[in-house]
Amino acid sequence: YQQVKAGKQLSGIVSYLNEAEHWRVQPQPVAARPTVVDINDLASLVEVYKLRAAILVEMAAKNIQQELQRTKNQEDAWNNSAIDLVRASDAHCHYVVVKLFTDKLGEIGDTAVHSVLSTLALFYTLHGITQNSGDFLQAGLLSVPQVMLISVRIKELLSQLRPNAVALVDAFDIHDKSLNSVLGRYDGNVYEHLFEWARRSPLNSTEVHESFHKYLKPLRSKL
Amino acid sequence: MNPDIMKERQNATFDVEKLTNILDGGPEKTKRRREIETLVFNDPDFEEEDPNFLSRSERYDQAVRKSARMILKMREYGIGHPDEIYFFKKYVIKRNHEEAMGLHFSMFMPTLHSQCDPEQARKWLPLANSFQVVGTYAQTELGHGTHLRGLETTATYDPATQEFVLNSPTFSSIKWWPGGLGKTSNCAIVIAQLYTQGNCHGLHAFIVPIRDFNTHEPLPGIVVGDIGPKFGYSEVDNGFLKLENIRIPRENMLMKHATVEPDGTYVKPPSSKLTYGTMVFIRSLIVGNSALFLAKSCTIAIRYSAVRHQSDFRPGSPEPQILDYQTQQYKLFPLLAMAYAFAFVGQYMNDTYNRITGDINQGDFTEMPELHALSAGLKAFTTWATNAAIEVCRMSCGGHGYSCSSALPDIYVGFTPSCTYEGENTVMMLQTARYLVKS
Repeated sequence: YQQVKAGKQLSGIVSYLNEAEHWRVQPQPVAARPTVVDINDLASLVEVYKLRAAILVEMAAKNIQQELQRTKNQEDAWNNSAIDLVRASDAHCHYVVVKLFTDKLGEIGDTAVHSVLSTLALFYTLHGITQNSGDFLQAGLLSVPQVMLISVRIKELLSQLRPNAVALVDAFDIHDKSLNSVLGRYDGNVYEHLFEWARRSPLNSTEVHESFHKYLKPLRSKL
Repeated sequence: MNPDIMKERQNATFDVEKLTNILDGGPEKTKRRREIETLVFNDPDFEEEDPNFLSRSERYDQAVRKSARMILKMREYGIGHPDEIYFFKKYVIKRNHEEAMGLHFSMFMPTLHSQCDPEQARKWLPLANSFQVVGTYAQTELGHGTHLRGLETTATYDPATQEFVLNSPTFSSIKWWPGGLGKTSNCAIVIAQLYTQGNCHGLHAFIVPIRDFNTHEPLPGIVVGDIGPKFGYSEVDNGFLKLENIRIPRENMLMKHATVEPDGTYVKPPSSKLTYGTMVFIRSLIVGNSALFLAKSCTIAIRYSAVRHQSDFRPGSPEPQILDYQTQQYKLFPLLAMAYAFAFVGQYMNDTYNRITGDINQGDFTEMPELHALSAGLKAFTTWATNAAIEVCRMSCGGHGYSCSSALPDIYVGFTPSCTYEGENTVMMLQTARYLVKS
């Protein structure tokens, strides 16, 4: 952020800080900022995540400046901005994850797989917005009606994903012996195997546990 | 097969095998992974007791037995490529914290490879490859962890005898937590503050024998043992190591980069960014591991939700599958989507690391700082999210999620340490923030 403020052109994953600087320089009040977002268009949504990250990085950096002026101490200024800094990092990572998921779709040739993964990517992206809607609303990146629209869209996507849920976990191809889970068995025969599993418990190695003779029986005789 | 789950598979709109190939990185990799899987799961030597039914000592014993057998089998089967070793171990060890000699492979050997000078490599690599030396990596201390510069263990050079004197000056300096340190290893790479000619040169790595190579008895001046029962990781002898002014020859300091001359003169390494690479590699593994643990948890919760029926939508109608409830979908589908997201992030970090390592070998360090900073945040972001997600999966299985038969308790206790080891998550996020603000 400091290099961007000094006019330097960045490269790599943080280059968005240059774009955000340009985006913010528009002489427009926040409220009037263009928030044309197609909530079904991943590219548009990735852009919103990018701006969210950039704005939170800027907020954290500005907070450090204010603290520096107040405390005149770099370490104190940094520590007093730590909450904003972690929040900025989190937003940055979230942008990277959403961007990489979206980029991956471009590598997938099979139409059916591309379709189900696109639904997953869209769902992950929209769900992330609803979980962090405060950031997006506070930054003026989305409007309240748009956030409500997203909540409706998420419910539609749940139904859309439902038929493929089991197939999507099957695709992880985790062998039953690796999973070591009665509930997660590939064949789904849970109840009979849960019963069989319980019977192997060491506590069942004897029908009567020795504690009965050591403690319960003597107890009875005394009462 | 359960009729419900059979019906689910018939409803799928895509070819599961094709998606598996994408996750593996191609059909060939899927094929080879399954070959190794079959090799392990059909081998009677790898049969094991369900650890849920074993005491801690029995679990540790089984883990050492499997590790020892795995080493012989890998040679027998000619498993040599790093990816194949990873798969083979994954299937033998199942839960990657179950490996008694885990740090020998993941930290001790890579550090020898990357930080031994040629002479040291000729001496130590054959010993480590033949398991005459079983090693671990002792960096964390009782009172110090993520903030490495706070480590107190000292290594003071004595030019008269050309030896380093290693010492744990306080209780808080005792090495603590390294896996395999308690009972398994006879050697440790110890990270200590280097002192020569009265000056401190910061942290350096030293090969420290801790047990007699034949009798396995602790050596004089070495106090070593298990740190005691933990939330999980029952198979691992996380240990402590107290060094009481023990002496090691000058040649035991790893000297590929920084060196100490016989007279005690310290020669600085060309770039401090050399250790970035190992950290980035470990973090990309952790991100990939987040995806794996999340995939396991979602597999269990979603398959069980397809099988389990509960309550009724319409009076008099049969109980529906739990997976048909919107609330169950809203708990599990975001985690399913996240598992795929993290799988692809893990692939990206691994590919980027390999590309940049190639650049470094040509002396180009330019991209490493960014990847180092980004990988810290991604490690924190993915492990925090996965840690919470495993618990959601467990609770989504109702009462049976609390039973060890679900495997979810074990998956949780096996995963949660990754929010702390290799850098506590909050510190990792602040490390990324420092880079972002400087950018």
